[in-house]
Amino acid sequence: FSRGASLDDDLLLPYPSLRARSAR
Amino acid sequence: DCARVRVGGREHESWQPSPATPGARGLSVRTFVSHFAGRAVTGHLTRAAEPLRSFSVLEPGGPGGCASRRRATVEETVREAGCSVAQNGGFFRMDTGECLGNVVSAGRRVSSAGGLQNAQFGIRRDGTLVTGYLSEEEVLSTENPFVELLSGVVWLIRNGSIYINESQAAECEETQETGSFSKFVNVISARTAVGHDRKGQLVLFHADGQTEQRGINLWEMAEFLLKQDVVNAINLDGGGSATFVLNGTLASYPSDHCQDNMWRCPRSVSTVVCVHKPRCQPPDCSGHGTCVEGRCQCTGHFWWGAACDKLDCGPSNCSQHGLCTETGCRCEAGWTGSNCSEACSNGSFGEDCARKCQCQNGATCDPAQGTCTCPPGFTGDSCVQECPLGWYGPGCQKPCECEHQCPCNPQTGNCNLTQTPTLNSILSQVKQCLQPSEVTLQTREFSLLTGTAWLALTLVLVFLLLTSMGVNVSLLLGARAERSRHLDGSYVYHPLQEMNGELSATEKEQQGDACSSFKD
Repeated sequence: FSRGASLDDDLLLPYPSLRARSAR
Repeated sequence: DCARVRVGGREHESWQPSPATPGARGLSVRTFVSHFAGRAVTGHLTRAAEPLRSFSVLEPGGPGGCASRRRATVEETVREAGCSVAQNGGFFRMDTGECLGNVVSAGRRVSSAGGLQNAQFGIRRDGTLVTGYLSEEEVLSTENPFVELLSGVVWLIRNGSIYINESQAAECEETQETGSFSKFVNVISARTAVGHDRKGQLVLFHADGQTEQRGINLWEMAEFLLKQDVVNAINLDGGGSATFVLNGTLASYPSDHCQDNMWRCPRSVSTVVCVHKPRCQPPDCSGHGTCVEGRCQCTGHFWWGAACDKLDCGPSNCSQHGLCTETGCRCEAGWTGSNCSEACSNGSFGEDCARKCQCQNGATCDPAQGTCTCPPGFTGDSCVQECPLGWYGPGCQKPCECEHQCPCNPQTGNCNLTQTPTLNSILSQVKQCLQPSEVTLQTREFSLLTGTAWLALTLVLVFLLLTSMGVNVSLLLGARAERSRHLDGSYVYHPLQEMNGELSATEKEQQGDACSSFKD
């Protein structure tokens, strides 16, 4: 079964990954 | 609220392990196609009894995967692990592959969330299932530590009730610029979850889907799990990460596209949750048994317990006189027998009573050390020596307390010695009299009494001595004169006395002498 890497294109993220959250 | 909680306790549910309940089979995997709001959704529900022995959290690609920020497909990770059922586990950074949240795998602390408050699911060493929020201190606690632990996002069900709203309040909802957290909760997608049911069985949930197109949201998943008698559960990674592997083979429909977007490919993810045949805990049965179908069969007669880590020498427990070892009771010195209940006979001592006592004269022998407790009147290592004068008692430890320091009865200390019939005592009587302190006393008495007597005796002896000397001198002089007279012809005249014819004594004597002289 040749698989190959997925495109990681179905992202379900709870937090925006662009900015590290600042702890309050 | 995203605050890090380092110390103290946080809200969580602990479910005590239950003994294997009848009816709870080892592993069951069910496949469903259910309709949620008119949408058909496929997926799997897995139940596993004794999660402590059948559930594991695996690092991506094997041990060390988190540290090296490795990503691997679930199939790759479980290839060596022997999982019957496996799903993707916790969240990770897409760009770096860093494992996010707490990860404890096979008792090894792999990574720490540093107290960040997200939903946790883990198993402690005694099998307690823990679901909810934990401070860093609780994660790192060594008292009944976690042996398996991973972090999700959103505590779906708490104690049989949906807990999603409370989770949103507890888990960083203010950080949404785009409201992503509430969207995360409400969007339909592929989903996975882990929890447990009322029987203490581990429950894994997987639903196929694709974000915003197919699948279910967190509310629908929670409702489904409630209906399956799940009492605690947390949400794990979803979307393209959602993967279900059965006996090492992909058994789900990933939503990520392959290079050729005609096809779908499983994503390389981070940690994996794995259900396997029950393993022995620890796997090597503490080195005292063999693992057969997940049960330790202990070697020898004395190892017992699920982990073969307890020793049992029977109800008597070596009679408190020995140590239970894997070969049985090892008795303390002075005791013997299979359960150390027999004291050494009075002739032997030591371990297994293997050594012979040397005590004499009826001395008692210590069964442990072999030391002799001497009877009164005797001392020495073997109680062979009798007490020296002036001492008495067992081991001759006590000084006599008689008057004038007189020796006493070595056995009783009694100063009246008649009571001691033995030859030694008679000798000791005699010795006792000659003791200087005693004689001094007698001499003094003696001088009192014989002072005059001595004087008289001395005088008499002196008188006798002088008399004897006088007589001897006279005799000596007489003889000499007699001899000289005989030699120069001179005579001595003695007048005659009327004796009626009998000589007087002196004359007789003279006559005798005259005869003897004449004889000469």
